[in-house]
Amino acid sequence: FTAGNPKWKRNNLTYRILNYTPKMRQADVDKAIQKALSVWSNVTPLTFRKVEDKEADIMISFAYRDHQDNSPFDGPNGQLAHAFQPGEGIGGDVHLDEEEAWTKDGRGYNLFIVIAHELGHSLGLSHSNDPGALMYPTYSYTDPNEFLLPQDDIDGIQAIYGQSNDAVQPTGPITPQACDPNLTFDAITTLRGEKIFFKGRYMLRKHPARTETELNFISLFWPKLPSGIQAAYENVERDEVLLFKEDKYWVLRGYDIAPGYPKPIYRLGFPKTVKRVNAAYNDETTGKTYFFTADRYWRYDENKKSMDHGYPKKIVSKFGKIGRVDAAFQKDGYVYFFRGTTQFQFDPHTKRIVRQMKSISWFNC
Amino acid sequence: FPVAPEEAEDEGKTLQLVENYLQNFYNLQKDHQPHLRNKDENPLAAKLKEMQAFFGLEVTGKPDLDTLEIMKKPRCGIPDIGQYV
Repeated sequence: FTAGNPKWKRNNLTYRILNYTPKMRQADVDKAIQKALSVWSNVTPLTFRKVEDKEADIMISFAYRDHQDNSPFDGPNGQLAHAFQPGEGIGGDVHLDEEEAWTKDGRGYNLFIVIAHELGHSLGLSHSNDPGALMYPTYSYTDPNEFLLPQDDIDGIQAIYGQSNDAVQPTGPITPQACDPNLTFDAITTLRGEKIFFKGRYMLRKHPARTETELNFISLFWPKLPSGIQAAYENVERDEVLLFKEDKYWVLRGYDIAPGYPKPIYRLGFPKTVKRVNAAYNDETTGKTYFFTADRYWRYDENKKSMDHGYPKKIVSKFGKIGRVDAAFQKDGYVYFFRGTTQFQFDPHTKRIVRQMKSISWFNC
Repeated sequence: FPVAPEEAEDEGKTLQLVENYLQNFYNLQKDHQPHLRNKDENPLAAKLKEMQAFFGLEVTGKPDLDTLEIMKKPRCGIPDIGQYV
């Protein structure tokens, strides 16, 4: 919260767009601002009405360097924008640095994301130290079509203005904590010696030489990848990682997404009845890749680039009682299967589960 | 060994980056004396610790690599602590 807990005394607020950046179509700027306002009106009783030619509560403008508010902008990058807490005059106003590369997608700086953050200040919120929060101080891109206001921000704004008038209260994503015993994973893969754990729009990155686990948005490294990756595996020989979501897959070559992706999973030999892949790992010794869907598994020959015959087979027939698999990866000859908060260490030679651990056992908790 | 000139320049740039960042976002007073050893902790180191705690970094009071990486990230112009009027 902002010191002194400033808040608007009314719920029906007005806004005005004083000028436009030449870097975007006006219609796209209008749309970004409307979407940013709805981020907050969707979770509170607040409403926003656009006015054209008079003083509004929230005046939105693009400005250069010193623009007479004692807080000059600093040119491209660095400080992208700022806004003032609720109040008369300049209170509530949003200023955007005209020298930034404003866009409506993942290039440059996404105007919707930045304005939504600044409007949080206009309504009385200060910065949050939750790295997944919209009110976190540093910029990070999220596809506007996938944007959901995180729970941290919902809690903050509702503490000021109360809950939404909707019968069903909106909720938002929570930022994963590496040592949360209830943490489960969407997918896991190795990547050049590191381990990458996918969870929603986040990836937890574990480098063997660092004790702490790094949390990042998937979009930080791969803006073109969607959130909610469902399966992933590394083909060490080809220095590739394959990532799956629904009926599509992407290939990372090194650290970059290879051109021409996503492609349908059916190119790998899955029948149309398969709609998604839950987990996958590549067996370095045999060069075979194992895919897990529902209670069955498939085997793909990386050299022949085709699915082996006689599949799918029941998971239990080869891997024992591990049930359905959320995520899997192979390390030092063992295969690690994750289901919910449980992890099984499987020895493919003896075909036995040799250990059962917590899902977060890799994070030095 | 004496620091090589460009290292000294880098160090100067780093200090400038750190000071600007802490003045802009952590209320570091412009007239602080970062190089005077007074009985209290160096105000710059104290503010640096505050910034490192906010971002969940290891609190060292020193401008280590992780800290500088965060300071170079594009961000909102509002301070992370204190009043912005």
